[in-house]
Amino acid sequence: QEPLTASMVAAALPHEQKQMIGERLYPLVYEIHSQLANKITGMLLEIDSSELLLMLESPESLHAKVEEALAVLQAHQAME
Amino acid sequence: SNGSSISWPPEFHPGVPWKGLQNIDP
Repeated sequence: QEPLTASMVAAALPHEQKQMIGERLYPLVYEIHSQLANKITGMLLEIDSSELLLMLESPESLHAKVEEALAVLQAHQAME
Repeated sequence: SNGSSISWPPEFHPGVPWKGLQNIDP
């Protein structure tokens, strides 16, 4: 699979951008947290596309955001 | 009420249009 570039994403429509990024992001999130990968990926997709692209290229940033999203998700579930 | 489920966040499933996209492009 070719790396997703900023220009590829910029050429896509807004709703396509998130889908393109999501397809790349999901396998990475799955490796970190397989059980909640669907929810965490959905949360991360609410982040700006430009920041998501940086996360795709930076495992450390991605890992940090996944942990952050996980904490928010758990807090949200605790309130339910 | 019964049968309530967590609707947030919109889950992403590979190959399936992401539900959260409804908020971006209605």
